[in-house]
Amino acid sequence: PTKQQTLGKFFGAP
Amino acid sequence: MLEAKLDQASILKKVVDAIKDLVQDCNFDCNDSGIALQAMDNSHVALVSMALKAESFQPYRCDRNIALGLNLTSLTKVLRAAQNEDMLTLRAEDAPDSLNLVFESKADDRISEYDLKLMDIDQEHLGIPETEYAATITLPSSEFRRICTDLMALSESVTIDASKDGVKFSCTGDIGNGAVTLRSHTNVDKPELNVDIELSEPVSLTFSLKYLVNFCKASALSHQVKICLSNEVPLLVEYALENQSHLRFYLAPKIGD
Repeated sequence: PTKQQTLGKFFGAP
Repeated sequence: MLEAKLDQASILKKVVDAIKDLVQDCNFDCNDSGIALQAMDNSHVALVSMALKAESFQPYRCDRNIALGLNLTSLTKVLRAAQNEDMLTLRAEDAPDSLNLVFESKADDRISEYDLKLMDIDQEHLGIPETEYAATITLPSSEFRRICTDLMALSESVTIDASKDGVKFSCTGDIGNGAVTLRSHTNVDKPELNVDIELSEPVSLTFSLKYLVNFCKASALSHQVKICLSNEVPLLVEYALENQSHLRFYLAPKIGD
């Protein structure tokens, strides 16, 4: 089973 | 003020068409280097990053940074009034409440002009780190679209495996399994059909096909698409335009618990 990640986990606030 | 003229309205029509189902309201950020957009979809799984460089316009003028808050459904309605071959001029004041669009036919003396109301959009900007991807695959955009739509008939997700043997797109669904494997391939007569795989280490990642199929609406912009992967980071799908302009999509992976 895989879980959809969101982008916030990878891309931070600039 | 902003004044930006495209020789062909089709560029903006295709860009907006490719992203309007992912993002509804977004800012077109205009400065002296061009017009940029960064927006995430509502679920924060996918991100669109567009850059139309000043060189893609002739002329291009933007004295101050201007954010054009646009509803893409509304923009689509106005752009429908432009023929693909029309010249398109965007104009806005420094603190605009509307965007002026002029479409000029090259064949006759027809000029049409529209004013589109703007909105205040408080947009969340993400910092996208510079990434050295482990695998960069360049392939015909029509081939990528075909793979994604074919596999979506079987499954919600696709696993992309890039290795020295090639790149394999595979899926598992209720009715069965499917897989498409591509190897590097050079077509001297038709370079737009080339497949190029650059690999520094093997990669295996799983993504939602629903989003990938959505990205493929940009296929009309470019014969080739570049997909960049590294383990456990978002996928980059890039459609290159002339003059270093581009339309990029990022997609967060699906990762095992």
